[in-house]
Amino acid sequence: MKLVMAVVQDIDVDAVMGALTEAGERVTRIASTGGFFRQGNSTVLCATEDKRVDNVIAVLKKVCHRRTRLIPVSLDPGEAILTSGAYTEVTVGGATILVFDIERFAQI
Amino acid sequence: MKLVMAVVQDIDVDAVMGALTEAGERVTRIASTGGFFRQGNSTVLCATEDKRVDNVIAVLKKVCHRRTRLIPVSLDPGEAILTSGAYTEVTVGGATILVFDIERFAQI
Amino acid sequence: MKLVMAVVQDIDVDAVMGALTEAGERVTRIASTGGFFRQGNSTVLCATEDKRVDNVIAVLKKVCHRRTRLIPVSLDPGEAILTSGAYTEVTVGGATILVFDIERFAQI
Ligand SMILES: Nc1ncnc2c1ncn2[C@@H]1O[C@@H]2COP(=O)(O)O[C@H]3[C@@H](O)[C@H](n4cnc5c(N)ncnc54)O[C@@H]3COP(=O)(O)O[C@H]2[C@H]1O
Ligand SMILES: Nc1ncnc2c1ncn2[C@@H]1O[C@@H]2COP(=O)(O)O[C@H]3[C@@H](O)[C@H](n4cnc5c(N)ncnc54)O[C@@H]3COP(=O)(O)O[C@H]2[C@H]1O
Ligand SMILES: Nc1ncnc2c1ncn2[C@@H]1O[C@@H]2COP(=O)(O)O[C@H]3[C@@H](O)[C@H](n4cnc5c(N)ncnc54)O[C@@H]3COP(=O)(O)O[C@H]2[C@H]1O
Repeated sequence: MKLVMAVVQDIDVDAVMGALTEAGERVTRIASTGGFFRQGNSTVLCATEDKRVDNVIAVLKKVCHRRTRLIPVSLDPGEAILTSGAYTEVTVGGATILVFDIERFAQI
Repeated sequence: MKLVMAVVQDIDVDAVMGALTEAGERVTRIASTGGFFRQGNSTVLCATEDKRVDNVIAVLKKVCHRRTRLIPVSLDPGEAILTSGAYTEVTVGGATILVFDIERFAQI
Repeated sequence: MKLVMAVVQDIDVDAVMGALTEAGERVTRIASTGGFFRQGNSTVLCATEDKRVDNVIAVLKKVCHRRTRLIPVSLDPGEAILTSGAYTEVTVGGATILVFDIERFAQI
């Protein structure tokens, strides 16, 4: 068994949950916050059989979309009101995916 | 050291935290959401010595209870109001338990 | 790639996020609750290259501070109002750090 842990954008997470569930996978979602934007996103956990990991990743690829976000040039979480108009584009990934080996799996 | 990660029902989580703490374990709880019911549950993290993993699992077995939930036959999160009266029974486990090897553990 | 997972005190988490981001790391934060105090803390996730783990831990050491908390002698989460005045000191760590091996890492 492997754990697929993926940080995804909130805008995609309902589709992620639905697609994985429809594929017969069990999935759990956790609300999280990104360290750079300091905005909400989601961390999705999907423990599955080794042979199904490729499919879980394929589903994530299909459903999660990269987007470009404009952020103020001097990104300072303390600076809520912008005094200058300078922005830069940052690409936010569809998903950051981590796969871990599960040593022991039990459902009780 | 191993990490025991368990998804448990909210109705059992206070008992889980209390029982593990009383057993001398350290435990952290995270609010989570199930992909199927789209309802709140909890993900509990307990990092412990290899030889104590069996006991942590035994505590979870004792304190977490399987329950049967009635859900509408056409489970569609978008369909808030039921037009038909057809239900099906779904068993929700006491706990889904994943054990991981911790490569390095430090308390600072 | 390794996952550094650290439970830190909420009072330190903004500094943790800022310091790790400034060090070029990507980091995700999750709101969590301690099993003993039943109070909020944060679980920080930082997936990074093997050779950068030591630096991530060094940043956590620098930014997270141990503190002493006074708690009522008969810590009973159900007892909100204290009838006696007996307290004991509990040391809360700067951080509890777990490092896991990531079998597969992908950004899509
Ligand atoms: N230290 C830094 N220096 C320069 N640019 C930075 C940076 N940290 C993040 N960014 C950029 O900002 C985007 C949003 O990052 P955030 O930390 O809010 O939100 C992140 C974070 O919550 C999570 N994440 C990504 N990689 C991670 C990792 N290695 N470990 C833990 N969480 C990660 O996934 C979200 C999206 O990440 P993604 O890489 O697609 O997109 C990132 C990346 O393009
Ligand atoms: N391998 C895994 N990886 C990650 N998280 C896992 C997991 N196995 C279980 N979980 C988590 O534990 C909760 C209870 O799962 P359980 O299998 O006991 O009870 C499940 C199961 O009986 C059923 N179910 C879940 N997904 C299904 C699916 N794709 N097809 C059919 N039935 C499903 O609905 C119940 C509630 O599921 P829900 O998703 O709301 O909530 C799940 C989910 O949050
Ligand atoms: N092995 C582990 N696995 C999972 N999570 C872990 C962990 N070790 C620490 N944590 C997390 O880090 C927080 C701080 O733990 P620390 O050991 O520094 O500081 C702890 C410790 O000094 C004490 N403590 C915790 N559990 C205890 C127990 N079963 N018996 C006696 N003292 C306990 O109370 C402080 C606050 O604990 P609290 O549970 O509220 O909050 C804990 C918990 O959320």
